[in-house]
Amino acid sequence: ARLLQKRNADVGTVEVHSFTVDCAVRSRFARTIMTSTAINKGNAAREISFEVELPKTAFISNFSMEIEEQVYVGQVKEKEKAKQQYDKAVSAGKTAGLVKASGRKMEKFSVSVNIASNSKVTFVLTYEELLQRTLGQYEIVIRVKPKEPVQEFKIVSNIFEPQGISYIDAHATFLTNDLLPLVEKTVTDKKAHISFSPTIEQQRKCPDCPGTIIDGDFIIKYDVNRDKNLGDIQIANGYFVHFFAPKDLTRLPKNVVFVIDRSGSMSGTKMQQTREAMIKILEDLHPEDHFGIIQFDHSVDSWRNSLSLATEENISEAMAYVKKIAENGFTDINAAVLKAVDMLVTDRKAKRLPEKSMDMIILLTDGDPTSGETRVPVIQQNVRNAIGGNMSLYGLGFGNDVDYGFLDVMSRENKGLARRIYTGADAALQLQGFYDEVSSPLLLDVDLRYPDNAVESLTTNHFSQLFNGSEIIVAGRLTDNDIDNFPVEVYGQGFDDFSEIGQFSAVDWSVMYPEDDYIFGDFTERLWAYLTIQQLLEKSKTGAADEKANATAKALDMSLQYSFVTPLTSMVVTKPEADDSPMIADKLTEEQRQQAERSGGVSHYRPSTPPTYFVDGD
Amino acid sequence: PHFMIELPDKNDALCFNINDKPGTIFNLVRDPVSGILVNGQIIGDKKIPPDGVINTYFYRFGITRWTLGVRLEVNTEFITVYQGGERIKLLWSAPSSLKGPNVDMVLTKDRSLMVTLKDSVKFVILLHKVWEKHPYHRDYLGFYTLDSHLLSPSAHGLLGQFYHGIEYEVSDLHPGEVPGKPDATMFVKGQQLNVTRGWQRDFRNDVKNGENVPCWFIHNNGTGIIDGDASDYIVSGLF
Repeated sequence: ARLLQKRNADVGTVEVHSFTVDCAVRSRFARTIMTSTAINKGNAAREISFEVELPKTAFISNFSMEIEEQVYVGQVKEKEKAKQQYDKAVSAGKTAGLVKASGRKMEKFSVSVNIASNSKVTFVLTYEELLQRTLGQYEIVIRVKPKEPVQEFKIVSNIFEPQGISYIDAHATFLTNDLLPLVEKTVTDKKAHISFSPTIEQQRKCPDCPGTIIDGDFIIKYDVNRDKNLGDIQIANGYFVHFFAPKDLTRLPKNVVFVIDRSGSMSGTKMQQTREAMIKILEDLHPEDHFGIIQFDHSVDSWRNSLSLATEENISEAMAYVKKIAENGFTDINAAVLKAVDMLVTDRKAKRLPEKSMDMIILLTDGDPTSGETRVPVIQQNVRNAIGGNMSLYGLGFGNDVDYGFLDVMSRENKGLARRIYTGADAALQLQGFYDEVSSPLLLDVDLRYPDNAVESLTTNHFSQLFNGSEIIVAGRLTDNDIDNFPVEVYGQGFDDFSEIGQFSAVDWSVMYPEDDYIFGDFTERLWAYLTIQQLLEKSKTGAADEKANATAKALDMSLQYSFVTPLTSMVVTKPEADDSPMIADKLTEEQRQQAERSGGVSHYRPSTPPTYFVDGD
Repeated sequence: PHFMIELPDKNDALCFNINDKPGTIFNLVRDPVSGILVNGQIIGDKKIPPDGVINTYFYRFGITRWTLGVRLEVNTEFITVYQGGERIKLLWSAPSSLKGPNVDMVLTKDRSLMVTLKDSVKFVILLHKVWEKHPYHRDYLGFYTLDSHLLSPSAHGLLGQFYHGIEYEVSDLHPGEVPGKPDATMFVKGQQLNVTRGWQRDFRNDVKNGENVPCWFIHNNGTGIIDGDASDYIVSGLF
């Protein structure tokens, strides 16, 4: 992203005065405000652009431009209406210009505007996201790439976690030894303040030379205390949120079948990286786990006909097998996944697997189904019927050609999730990273229960599994705002079955944060809204047609109500230039990234008797 | 290589040879509407035969349906198929069949490859295996269009231009240079050509001996029967 770069050649006439990032986190819910001010010191009008990057998981919630004391504010509208209304700006089926994909984790927001001579412009972008706990920590990524040193450059983050912060770390990819001391970190039990504010001279690569060393990610990682097994409930302004991630639970053994696509398109680096990742993953299997390996192209082969215990000997043999996987052929996903399901079902029936254990399939593929059953809905139905809710399916889509939408739906329908593995030198690490996330199941069928008469509009409160290092979050609206004792029950199946009942009370924020009690304001409500919209968007992809339509309609309503730019809404930004079309900011989806890669064909029907035309030699 | 245009409605056939330097690539079919492209590269004998005539044959075909991202390369050793970003390599020595959303293939070991490109064209490629130690000849391929009725009227190429049929008349049959192969005058495309009644072989049913198919042979690289001349169909690459 380029911050306030000039598009015109006469450098020096536009001065970027300030760039500040203010990130406030209240109980995992982060609101980030990026503000930048520039002045056109030239004699003529200049186009100034504002380009920043935000995490893919974030929703833009506000954008404004202030020019000559006039403020232009972006308005969130239903995407379809925005399209109809501003046809010039948004061509059908395509995302508009303001938001573009940028790398794996981020998307780019950019806007440009003409500024009169000696005028000032201030851009303010706000986005919000619920931080997800992964491998035992939350991560805030702030990407900064100013093109030139900025007079006032500042990153500030204030984190408020009522459970208490167990550790926090801040670093940046661009930090040098000179800049390192500029990262200021103040941590008390429940609050952390992190700031980074280099002077214009400190931003320079060298004295008097152009360019800046500030170019990369500023990353904050932290975790919170987990004193109660039942988790923590926070109540604010009529909404509650429950964070559940008990510690010290014994992990469940897992029975995992790796289903590896070896079709022709995996040739070369992808296949090599898959082999490398599988070797590492096999090394990391717990001794009480069972595992199987299936490789497929247009035919399906399995290492062994049933799962094997992860003994040293078996792992060693599996590694030798994995090393020999060679690419060839088309992609018969249907047959391969059904084979994996069959292996697990057969072994369960034969009691070869521990009773208390989790069954999962990890499918790694890089392409569309191109062999055997190729109709995506039929494959999804076949897999859904075969699995019957008894195991989890994780779909790892390798590269850009994969039908991510297909994998996403199929995984969600079977208690799992899909993840894209990006082609690159670190693809093997990405595979291992994903495996690490799901390698340690703690609980299955987790139920979080709240009094029916006290809560409404509850987010999902049943979860198929809880993995070590992750966290379950449930939020809802309270019907009684003055609730004194809030009873909570949590049940789950684990190595030792989990059953906890407890009561929570509303915290007096003015006591916990005497100087900052105001900061919680609408955060809990917006966290609830964010989570509800996310889950509705997921529901809108699976299930019956009327359920999908209902979920979509509700998600749209809430996106509009809370002013979130989601895949169903667009933000319309009206520029001061009267003749110009307004600009539209959309939310990107993985499917949209894939869409452009698809192509279709046409054919012409011309009946005739088919003679033979040939060329040969003799 | 010899080209054969069967015209069942007329109960007749046309044939011609196209030769050029070994390595030349010719366009056989190009249909911009369905996105079909078939190119073939010729190869010569191992060395100049005693009669001094270097025969050329097709030994490599490149087949693309670019609208669906399908691409096949067929040579005398193996077949490579690219589809949806995937690549598959098949050896002539291993029988196999593949069924995909856009292309179906049936490979008969060391003999033929039947290819159906969805909603467009069906063809078979024959492999002619020659004794490895033959002093002059080497393996070569034949390309037979079995069904082209779904291709558009815009289809062209050395074979493709005949997919829409061709109108001609033959008269003035008279003895030619070779006994049993009379010459005649053919009126086609506004021209008058001297043609010879002969035969060419269709190897589909008998890959070793072939079956003789009587046809009107057009001399000089098919000049007069094809649009333009043979050099107009030379392309720079297989795809």
